[in-house]
Amino acid sequence: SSRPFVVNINDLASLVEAYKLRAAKLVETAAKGIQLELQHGKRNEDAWNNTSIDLVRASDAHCHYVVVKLFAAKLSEIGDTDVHSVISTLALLYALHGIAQNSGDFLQAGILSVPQLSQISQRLKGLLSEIRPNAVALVDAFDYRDEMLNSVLGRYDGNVYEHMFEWAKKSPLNQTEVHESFHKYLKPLRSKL
Amino acid sequence: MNPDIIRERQNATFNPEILTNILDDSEEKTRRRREIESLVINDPDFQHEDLNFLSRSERYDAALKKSAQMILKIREHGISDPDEIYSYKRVARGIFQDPVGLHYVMFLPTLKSLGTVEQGKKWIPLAESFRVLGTYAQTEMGHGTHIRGLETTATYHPATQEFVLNSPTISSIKWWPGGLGKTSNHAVVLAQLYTQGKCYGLHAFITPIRCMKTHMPLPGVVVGDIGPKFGFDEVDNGYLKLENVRIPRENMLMKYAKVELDGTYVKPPSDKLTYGTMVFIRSMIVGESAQALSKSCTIAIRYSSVRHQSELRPGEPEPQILDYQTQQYKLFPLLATAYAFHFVGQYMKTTYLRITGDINEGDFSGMPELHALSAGLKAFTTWVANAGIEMCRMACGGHGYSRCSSLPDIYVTFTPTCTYEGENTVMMLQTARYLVKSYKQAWAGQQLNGIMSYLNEPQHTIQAQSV
Repeated sequence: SSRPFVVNINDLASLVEAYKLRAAKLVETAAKGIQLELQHGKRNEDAWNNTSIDLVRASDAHCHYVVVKLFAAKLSEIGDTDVHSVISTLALLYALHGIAQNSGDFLQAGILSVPQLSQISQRLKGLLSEIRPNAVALVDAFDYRDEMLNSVLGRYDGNVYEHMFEWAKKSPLNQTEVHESFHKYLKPLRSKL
Repeated sequence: MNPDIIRERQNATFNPEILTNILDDSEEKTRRRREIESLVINDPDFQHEDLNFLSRSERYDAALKKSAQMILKIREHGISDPDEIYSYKRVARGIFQDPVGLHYVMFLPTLKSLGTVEQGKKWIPLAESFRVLGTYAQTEMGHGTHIRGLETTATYHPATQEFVLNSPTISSIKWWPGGLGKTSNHAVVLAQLYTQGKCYGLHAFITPIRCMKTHMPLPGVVVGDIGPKFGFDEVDNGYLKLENVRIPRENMLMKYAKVELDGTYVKPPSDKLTYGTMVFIRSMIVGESAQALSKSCTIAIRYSSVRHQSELRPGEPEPQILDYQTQQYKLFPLLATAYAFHFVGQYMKTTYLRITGDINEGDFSGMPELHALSAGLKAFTTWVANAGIEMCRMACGGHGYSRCSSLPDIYVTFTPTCTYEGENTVMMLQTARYLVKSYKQAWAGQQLNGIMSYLNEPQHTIQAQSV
């Protein structure tokens, strides 16, 4: 066995390694699960079906590893130091949040310890504060024109309330001050009661 | 401009424009994309009533009108680069879904990827001039992701050199394809091929369904709209029942598999090729996940910066809701995910183009990995994005529920990605099949390449770091 691997939760490369180990572990678990079913005399198809929950988890972990790996790789292509800094923070947040959401996998595989998970939880809160001043600029960078977003809440100018009122007034139900159904149903109802 | 949002932009520690260029792949592409978007936004022909205030029939009508305009104007402007066409349509469509969408996303690519040169010469000009308006009819009422279970049959008759297409059961009726109900006059129909008394599995057949003059359904064709859905109101997802419809032998797409005049079947080099179109779509869906999530994050984060609520510190004015840690914890990991998926979408696009280039050179070695990766990432990213859009809607409180927020539209338009083009759990199991196969190869000492090589690495003895 190779040298012991120690996860450094502030280092993205180390976190990519942790995701890789988690994926490898879950693939191994699923493959050995099938093996065990076969050893118990199950047919291939039944062995596969009886292990399918583990198989889905293994694929999910594999895809998660691919996403974290590609996110980390992208950073090396970003030259501007300010942009690199804010995207690195996002990448760290993505990786740590994923670990927090799937902590059982990392604990069960012995990749992380309970104290490390507490550390990660603290680090996550710190990252939220770091991202806070850049949140609006980060969504501005997606560069969706208002006409594409088509959202009163997401307007570039932030003037939500005025435009929400204008939007509501255009609703077909407001084409007449009194909707025709008043005369058809409510008025007759009153005269009968 | 709302003063809060002005301040937010002043606080930023980086230049968003540089990041936009990175997302577009270059400054020049950003410039060009904006130029194309302005063509649409400044075009009065594309102005229309707010879709939210239209009935379903009016939405379909408005959508078809817009589709027709889009096609003509793209030609008028001489836009031919696929990315630029995509940019034009993306802003022209807005929250619309395009009733003619499958014509260019599935019908045309299938003609090109599965048709012979002669078939291409005949059908592609007809399709590109919209005389032939096609869709892709694979899914049936009783069969979806498990496509080997499809029941529609195509039986070859050497005497007439025709295929007879038939929907043998109620569950075999083609169900869901976009544009099938009222718009298309042709469909690529996936059917079980029978020739010389034997079944050779799924193959693709160009099937006329409506008269090219009157647009009436052809004899033996029962076609229509499947009715209202959760979303996609402006798309005529349709049904197609084939009652012994005869089509000429030349209508079977025979770039790979063939049926000779006498009915002899010639095998394709790889049974994964029918998957080609699906792998393309799945690779593109990863980008769609990024787009849906980034739009939702844009809406929720901008709104959270102008919305003030409650009291963080006694006596102080109501703070922006984006200052609450719980709001940040809802939205910022999703924002990071949107960026992650955008980069993965870029990777999938380049990988797809590389591997399909190899396939055209006769090298199919990359197909299994691409097939497995596109299936898994399609499932992974759509599940996460689907939940993320809902999280963004709820993070906007009551106003997120109003159609004016656009979040309901984004949700109902995006959520079918979890079940179409391969139901997600089945996709994950398809990826798992490849993972287990790779694991066994690694276990047997075979060196894996590409992303799978991590299964060759010895399992680290892991020493969880003491804090």
